[in-house]
Amino acid sequence: MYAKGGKGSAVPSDGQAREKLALYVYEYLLHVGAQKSAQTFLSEIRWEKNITLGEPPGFLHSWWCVFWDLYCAAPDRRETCDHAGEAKAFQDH
Amino acid sequence: MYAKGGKGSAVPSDGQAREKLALYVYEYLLHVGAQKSAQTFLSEIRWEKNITLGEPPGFLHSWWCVFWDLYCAAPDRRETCDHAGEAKAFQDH
Amino acid sequence: LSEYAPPPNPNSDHLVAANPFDDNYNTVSY
Repeated sequence: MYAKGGKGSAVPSDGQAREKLALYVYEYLLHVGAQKSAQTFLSEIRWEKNITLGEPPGFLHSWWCVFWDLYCAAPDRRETCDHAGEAKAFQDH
Repeated sequence: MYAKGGKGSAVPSDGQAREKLALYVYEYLLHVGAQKSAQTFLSEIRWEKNITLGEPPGFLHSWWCVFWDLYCAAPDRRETCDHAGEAKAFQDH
Repeated sequence: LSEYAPPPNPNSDHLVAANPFDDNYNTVSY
C-alpha cells in the first residue's frame, strides 16, 4: 500500500477518518454485546452526535473480516493461515 | 471486493479475524485515551490476557486511515471527499 | 455476547497488537 505521509503530515481525510472509525468502533462494541464498553467509550471521547446503527455485525467487523481473509490468503501466507477460497481467487486474480 | 459467504457460512479465518479485531479495537481504545472503555471491553469479552500494545496510534487506526483515504480518492467520490494525492495516484494506477 | 464476539479464550496467553505487515510478525505462533 502506498506509504502515508509521515507524522504530522495530516492527510485531508484524516479528521473524517478518525470520526468514522470512532463511529464504527462504537457500533462494533454494541454488536458484539459489549454495551457497557460502548457507552463508556462515547462518554470518554465526549461524543455528542446521535448515532444510527447499521445492521449487525456492522461495517467495521465486515470490513475487517474481508481484510483479514485477504491478508491470510496472500501467496506468502496462505500455507500457514486459514482463508476462504474466494480470498485466494481474489489475490490470484 | 469479493462478496463474503452469507450468514453462518463461517470462513475458516473468521475466528482468528474476530480475535484480531478485538485485540486491535482494545489497542485503539487505549491509544485514543478511552482507558475505562478498554478495560470494560476486556471484561465484557472475558479476556484475562496480558496484551502488549503496538506503537500509537495502533494498527487499526493506521490501516483505517489508509483505507478511508483510498475510499475518498475513488474516482466517483474524489470530487466530494477530501483525500491525499498519493491515494488518488494509487487509485489511478 | 453475540455471535460476532471474539473467542473468549484467545489461543495465546500473551497477545501482541503488532502490525501484521511487519516482517517479524509471525501469524502461525498467534
